[in-house]
Amino acid sequence: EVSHEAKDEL
Amino acid sequence: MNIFRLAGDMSHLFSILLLLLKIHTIKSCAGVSLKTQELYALVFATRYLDIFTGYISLYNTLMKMFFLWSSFTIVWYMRYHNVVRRSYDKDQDTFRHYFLILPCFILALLVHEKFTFLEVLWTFSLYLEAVAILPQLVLLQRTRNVDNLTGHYVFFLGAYRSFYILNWIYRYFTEQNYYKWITWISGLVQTALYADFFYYYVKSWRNSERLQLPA
Repeated sequence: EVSHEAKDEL
Repeated sequence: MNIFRLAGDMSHLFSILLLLLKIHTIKSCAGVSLKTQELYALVFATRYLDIFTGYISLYNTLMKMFFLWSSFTIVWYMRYHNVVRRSYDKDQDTFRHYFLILPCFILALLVHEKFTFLEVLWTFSLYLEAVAILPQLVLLQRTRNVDNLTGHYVFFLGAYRSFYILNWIYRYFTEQNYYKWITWISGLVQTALYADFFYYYVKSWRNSERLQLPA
């Protein structure tokens, strides 16, 4: 899963 | 991506499509708050700046472009389209939404994850989105009989963040050290503001009567 940092949510 | 987040994004997309349908087909924006639409345009403009700096997925980019395009299009329709703008009840949509923008910006300057330009704007957009629905809810209380499309629009807009809360719970339990206090608290506040609307919306649906919010 994407790390905590990246803003993968809209 | 999990089912809750997908449901949330689809609910959000659907709410905007409902509003675009209403405005584009019957050329009416009766019962819709221009102030809420302006706040949402500002939310997306300050949150989706990262489509220029990074790439996460095609889905992510396409959705952000749609949200940006649709929010500004709706504001344009309600301000300048000479048929649509006539159905905008300006004298009822009086919530001073500018009083929401400054406190959210100041709060973002004080409470954020990193003090960088993009991060502060991103945090600002979260705080602003939490309260952006207020002018619309106030307008619904004033316009006695709410038309179905507007009611459904607000319902799915509220439902999207509720699904996101389920998504955050799911990710908290399935991913290592996944936490986003600022996002979570903003999302809870945002959803809490809909509680009263949800109650009357479900009640009107079950009694199959028109949606009416108490003044």
